[in-house]
Amino acid sequence: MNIFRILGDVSHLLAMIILLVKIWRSKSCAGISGKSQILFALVFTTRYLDLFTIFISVYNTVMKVIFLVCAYITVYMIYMKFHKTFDREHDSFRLEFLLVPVTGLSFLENHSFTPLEILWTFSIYLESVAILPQLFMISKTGEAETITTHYLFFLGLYRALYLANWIWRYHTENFYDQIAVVSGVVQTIFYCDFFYLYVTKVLKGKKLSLP
Amino acid sequence: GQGVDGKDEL
Repeated sequence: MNIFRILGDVSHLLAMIILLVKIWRSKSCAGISGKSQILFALVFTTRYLDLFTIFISVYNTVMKVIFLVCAYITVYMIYMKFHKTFDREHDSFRLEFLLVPVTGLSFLENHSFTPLEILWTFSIYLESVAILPQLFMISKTGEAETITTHYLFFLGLYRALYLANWIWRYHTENFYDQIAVVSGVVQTIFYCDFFYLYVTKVLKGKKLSLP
Repeated sequence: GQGVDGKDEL
């Protein structure tokens, strides 16, 4: 466990908490893509099946359970509790465009052809693109609430910190997982445009709106 | 490490 990994996990957790607090305080999920949140719930569900097969550490188990619970509460908030505030019209990204290639790729390119490993690979590939419905929604409406941009910032920061973690692990432990690294790079690239807008607009006190 | 049947990363 290195500093990048810990900070990465903390910013991932922080992102999810920011989103939940935003929805809970405003009693609204306006501007949030329910589809992205369903994908994240699917990501955690398919990735953390090893909770049932192996014990790694208390930290590992507790964090996996917290992530799962947060993801499902978020989906519940959007589709059940505050569903009237959900902007269904603008959340129009076609999920099959992500799910079909990701499923196919996880069968083709994995560490071993076993159910758990294929599901883990599926979750890694899916996570790298799961934010696209949310980014698509923002590009469609042309704006995002500031708190939503904080959520996106910490979610992107988490994966960027994991990249640093992998570089660190490669040099110190000779650890290298090609599937995770390649997907992680792809995932981080999707946030670059947003990071630029976040730094040039949101951090200067302006609302994120697209021209 | 990242074994086939369990992962230490989240």
